[in-house]
Amino acid sequence: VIETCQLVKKYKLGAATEVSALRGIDLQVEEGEFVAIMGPSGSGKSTLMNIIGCLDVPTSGTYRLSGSEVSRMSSNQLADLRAGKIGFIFQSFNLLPRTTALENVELPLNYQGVPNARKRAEEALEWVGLSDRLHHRPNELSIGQQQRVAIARALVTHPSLILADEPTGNLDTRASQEIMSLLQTVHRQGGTLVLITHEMEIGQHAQRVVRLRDGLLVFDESVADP
Amino acid sequence: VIETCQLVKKYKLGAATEVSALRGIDLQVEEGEFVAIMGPSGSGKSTLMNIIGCLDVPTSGTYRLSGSEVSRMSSNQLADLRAGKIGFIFQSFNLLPRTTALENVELPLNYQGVPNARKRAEEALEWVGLSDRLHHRPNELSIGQQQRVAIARALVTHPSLILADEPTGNLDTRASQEIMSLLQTVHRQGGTLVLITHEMEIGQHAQRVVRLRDGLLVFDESVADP
Ligand SMILES: Nc1ncnc2c1ncn2[C@@H]1O[C@H](COP(=O)(O)OP(=O)(O)OP(=O)(O)O)[C@@H](O)[C@H]1O
Ligand SMILES: Nc1ncnc2c1ncn2[C@@H]1O[C@H](COP(=O)(O)OP(=O)(O)OP(=O)(O)O)[C@@H](O)[C@H]1O
Ligand SMILES: [Mg+2]
Ligand SMILES: [Mg+2]
Repeated sequence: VIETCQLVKKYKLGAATEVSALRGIDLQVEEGEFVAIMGPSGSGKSTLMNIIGCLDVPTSGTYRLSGSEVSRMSSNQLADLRAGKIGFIFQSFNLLPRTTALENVELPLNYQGVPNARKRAEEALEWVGLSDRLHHRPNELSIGQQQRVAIARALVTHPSLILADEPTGNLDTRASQEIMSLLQTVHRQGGTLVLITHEMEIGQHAQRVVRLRDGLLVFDESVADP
Repeated sequence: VIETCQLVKKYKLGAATEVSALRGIDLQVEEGEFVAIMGPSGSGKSTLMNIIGCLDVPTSGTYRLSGSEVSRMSSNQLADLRAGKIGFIFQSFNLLPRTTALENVELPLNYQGVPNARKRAEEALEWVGLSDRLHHRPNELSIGQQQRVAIARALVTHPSLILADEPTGNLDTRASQEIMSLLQTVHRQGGTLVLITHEMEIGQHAQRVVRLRDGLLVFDESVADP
């Protein structure tokens, strides 16, 4: 479902400096796979995830999603993908600040015109243990609670591809385990799951681990049955 | 150096809802101690830290910092404390968005009128491994890099009290270890260090672990020599 070929991403900073965040990434993910992306801070994980999630474009290289070349898609097609087919859990949450937890989770359902949006959003917040925080805005929640609202928002549309960028970074062990079992359930129901983590215990839940270092793929192996 | 008595913090949400984030906290920290504050997501760790760091006031209860009751301090005294004596590493970094990493770290030194501010800021960014990112603004840095800029900014004034809220949450193992040895060095030089973490391996670096659950202190013990 994901096929990248020689993905390169360069950032220009002023006239003299250029940062190569990705230096030619070839990554293939089959439908229904669970892949963990690991690597040091600054190695290019979020940059790669943003391109896979159609939120950013590479400097060069190709990216085919479910067989279609993304660079040739219309902005409507991309918006559709982002709203319904792909569930994106951002490393910095990206919640709407003046909107409650419930409204933030309801938003993608309203965008798609799904009936019963409020009820489904309440359910998603229950999956992540936040039933008693529905009417809090992001700045009225702890950081780990904000992260869980972002997770509920990504899963509420039942997307077929879930891209999770460090979904447990701000959670205690028990909340982390609850989120991982939630993601495992979604994966068992047939979803494709790509998850960035710097925690070994979290990466071990995956079937396959891919490692980035300085914008290059240095490791790509299936792990023993998790 | 820190002495709280029955600290309570309540948030009112609309007319009907009240959240008790802290329900009567008694915490005493001696000068030169290294204490880890742990506990589930939403248990009140950041709320407690913000009161200790004089960034928030309790609903009731007393807080004495180096023997002085904080609620009786003038706003100038509080600003002085926050600028020079207390180094605060925020869980969400709180960097100035339109300012480079170097300028963000230099800011507290300029506020104090310290000479050689630029050189000292460069040094602090070297301690956290970001010498090659001095002129990047926060949105031109990875999340873990932003966290390390926040750490450099807190340490550059050589504060006597360091309050670190999840300083390694977004870092890989190696970068985490580098930050912990940096904090250990500061502690060995006589600093008082209060560190919030949800990671057991990080908590084990401390001499004493304090656990919060639902706004109450449920555990407070010295750990074996780390
Ligand atoms: N401004 C606010 N208004 C209402 N409730 C709030 C506000 N800020 C925090 N809370 C609530 O107070 C509780 C404690 O929040 P706090 O940020 O201290 O938790 P925490 O232990 O730091 O959590 P985490 O590990 O997720 O960062 C949470 O349940 C949160 O929902
Ligand atoms: N807008 C930008 N301009 C310039 N450089 C950037 C920009 N965004 C990212 N970078 C750089 O690209 C590199 C990769 O960043 P990225 O966010 O993908 O790393 P990461 O692996 O997700 O790190 P972390 O684990 O800390 O989140 C970093 O070194 C960063 O400094
Ligand atoms: Mg990242
Ligand atoms: Mg917190």
